[in-house]
Amino acid sequence: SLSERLNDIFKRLRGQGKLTEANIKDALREVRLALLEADVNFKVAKDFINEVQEKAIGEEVLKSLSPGQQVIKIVFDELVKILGQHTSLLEIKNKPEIIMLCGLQGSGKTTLAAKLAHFFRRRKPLIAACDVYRPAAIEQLKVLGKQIQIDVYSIDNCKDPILISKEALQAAEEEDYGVLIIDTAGRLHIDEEMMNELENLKAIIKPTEILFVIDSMIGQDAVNVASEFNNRLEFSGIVLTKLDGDARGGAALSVSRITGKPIKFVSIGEKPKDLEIFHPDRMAQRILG
Amino acid sequence: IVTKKKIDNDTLEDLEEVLIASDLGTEPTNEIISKLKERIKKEGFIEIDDLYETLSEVVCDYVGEERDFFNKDTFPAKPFVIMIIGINGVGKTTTIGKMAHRFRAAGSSVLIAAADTFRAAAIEQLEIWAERAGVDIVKHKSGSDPAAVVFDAMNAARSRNMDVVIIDTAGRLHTKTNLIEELKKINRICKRAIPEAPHETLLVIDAITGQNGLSQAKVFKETMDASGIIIAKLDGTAKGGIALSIKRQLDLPIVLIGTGEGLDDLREFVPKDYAMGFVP
Ligand SMILES: Nc1nc2c(ncn2[C@@H]2O[C@H](COP(=O)(O)OP(=O)(O)OP(=O)(O)O)[C@@H](O)[C@H]2O)c(=O)[nH]1
Ligand SMILES: Nc1nc2c(ncn2[C@@H]2O[C@H](COP(=O)(O)OP(=O)(O)OP(=O)(O)O)[C@@H](O)[C@H]2O)c(=O)[nH]1
Ligand SMILES: [Mg+2]
Ligand SMILES: [Mg+2]
Repeated sequence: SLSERLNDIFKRLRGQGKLTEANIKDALREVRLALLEADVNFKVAKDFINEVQEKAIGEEVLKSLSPGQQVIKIVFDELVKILGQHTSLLEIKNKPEIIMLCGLQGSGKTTLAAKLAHFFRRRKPLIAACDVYRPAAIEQLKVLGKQIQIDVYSIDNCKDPILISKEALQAAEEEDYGVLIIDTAGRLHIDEEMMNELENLKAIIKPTEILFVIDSMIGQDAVNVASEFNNRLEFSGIVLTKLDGDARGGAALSVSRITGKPIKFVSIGEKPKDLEIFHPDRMAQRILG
Repeated sequence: IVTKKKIDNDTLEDLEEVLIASDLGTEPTNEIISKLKERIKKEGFIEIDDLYETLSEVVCDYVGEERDFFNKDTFPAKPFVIMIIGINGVGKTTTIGKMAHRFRAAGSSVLIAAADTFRAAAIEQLEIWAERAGVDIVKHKSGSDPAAVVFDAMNAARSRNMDVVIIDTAGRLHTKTNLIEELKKINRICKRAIPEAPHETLLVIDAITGQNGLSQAKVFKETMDASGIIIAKLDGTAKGGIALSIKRQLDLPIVLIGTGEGLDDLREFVPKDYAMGFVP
């Protein structure tokens, strides 16, 4: 583990007399390597370590009996600060609250729609099936909706996601649904046409929340994807999925840093109940391994 | 006059960043950079183009050769049984649709086994792909035993004299022991019908996967004897660098790559093309 590695390094360094600033910098290289192994973007990791360095080359660390522990604490606190600095819960303040989901293919959006509907089940949620591309996407939502007894709005043979959303919103308003969750097709951040579709959907439906859904095992490309989605849509929150695996989830740090947007939920399984509020300290622990 | 760019002190550092940014990981990157340094010393070239050419060669050495996957003459048996596995959402079902289409275009008869009986509308999704590819599908009711679907499909393939069987399985995280046990059972039942099957067990990896891809491949290789890798979603900006680590550490060859959501968006793995993805 990282703390073991740092303790070993400092033991060795201590043997050579009193600790110097250069020693601390060497130890921080180890932290940077750990962050890279955890899939934190290399530029984000570099900047992060530079900031931590400012704090770590102080007297308390140099004179400490356990400098390894001190450094880890500084790194941990700094991680929690970045991951949690924009923490905000998704509150239902509008009537209806309109939540639009977006993200890459296979990130977990459709399953998340069901999870959010389950989370807000006392608010009478409605899910709008706006993925008109993926084979059986609408059927997938219908099945999920049935499983949790949540209504799904869909239009058979309609290839216009904007029309489906508009009608779903109308139904939500007329029939007093508290939350409208719009599931969209997965798409690449470099797919001009599909990104335009999302921008148009946002402009017309005016969602009160836009959640960017990202798989926790993604690597260095996280910053490219997140910044493009954010530049186009100014999303309001992030959801990290598949955290029930063993991915360290460094993408969480990268995406938080690059977009400045809060991680609102984490998905920890395939069932409707497998949704949790995001805890920055738990995530920091996981990233550090 | 076109002056060729020269290698300077920053060149290798910049290249190192490019390789890290492609998810190659720190160890393989360090190895590759030192190999490049050796080659520069030994061969004395000074231009950046030569460096990039050498990088491409070094990467190609790591990832091995291409295969003639869809050529009937290379099939190990009849039917040629291929099981597709991987974690959730990587692109298994879509890849199977594309593979069925390629096999059929190359003159083979294909049967698809819908052994994801768990996920909502998984069977419906695969049925649409089977229809698009013009191939038959063996399916049971949703929620039924996936091993039974496979057993059925093996027997159907033999009695109908099919060339290829492709088995779709439910996505599962490699950390879920009970789900890995389920997959092992599917494998056992498959062997009960055809002892040598599956002849290929291909692990689908998302091109954007970070270092966790290595953990996935380790488990699926140990538990399911995975025989190769399919990199899906290589049409994004990610380079699929983790596949190089997987080949380097586990000797799992990259067999196919997915480059989109359409029926034709599948290619056989070509080392040079993959290597060029890392060249700035
Ligand atoms: N283990 C696990 N699996 C998940 C989680 N979230 C989603 N999944 C699974 O991931 C796969 C993809 O989920 P979907 O909801 O279909 O993903 P999507 O983003 O809607 O996919 P597209 O619509 O094709 O872009 C499914 O097998 C889900 O059951 C999670 O938190 N943990
Ligand atoms: N851009 C792109 N998208 C792909 C590719 N392969 C699959 N997809 C998309 O990725 C999403 C998930 O694909 P699936 O085939 O459902 O993935 P899966 O592994 O079967 O998912 P589960 O069965 O839920 O585990 C779909 O939206 C596909 O269209 C690819 O090569 N490129
Ligand atoms: Mg979906
Ligand atoms: Mg599937």
